[in-house]
Amino acid sequence: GAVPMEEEEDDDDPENRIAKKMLLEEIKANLSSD
Amino acid sequence: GSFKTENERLFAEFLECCSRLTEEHPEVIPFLASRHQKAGAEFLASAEFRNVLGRCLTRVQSKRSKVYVYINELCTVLKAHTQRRKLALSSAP
Repeated sequence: GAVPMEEEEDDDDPENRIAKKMLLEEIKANLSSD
Repeated sequence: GSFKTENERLFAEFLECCSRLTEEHPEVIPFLASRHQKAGAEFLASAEFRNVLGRCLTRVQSKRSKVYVYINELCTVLKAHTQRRKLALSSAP
């Protein structure tokens, strides 16, 4: 049968973690400025 | 030629791909979509945008663990090409 490919590891990557933080902060700043 | 239709398809594909990977933060996709809406029509139909989109899409499909890096990259590019309000520049001599 098919082998399931589950990779839930987006917090494992430091570069991804920083990008996520930056993005969420920008979204928050945008919401509050509206 | 214009890449408008192709870019719209690629962007929709990117959004769909990312929405599955950012379920924990549902505000990310609408934010990316609003950045896209605010970008200039000329840029959205450009080969430059097609290249960025194609690269981000290929990368997110092969490295899902960096999804926010690619979303951030695309947001930055779209922000840089946000349609500006018409400035009262006097071009007439």
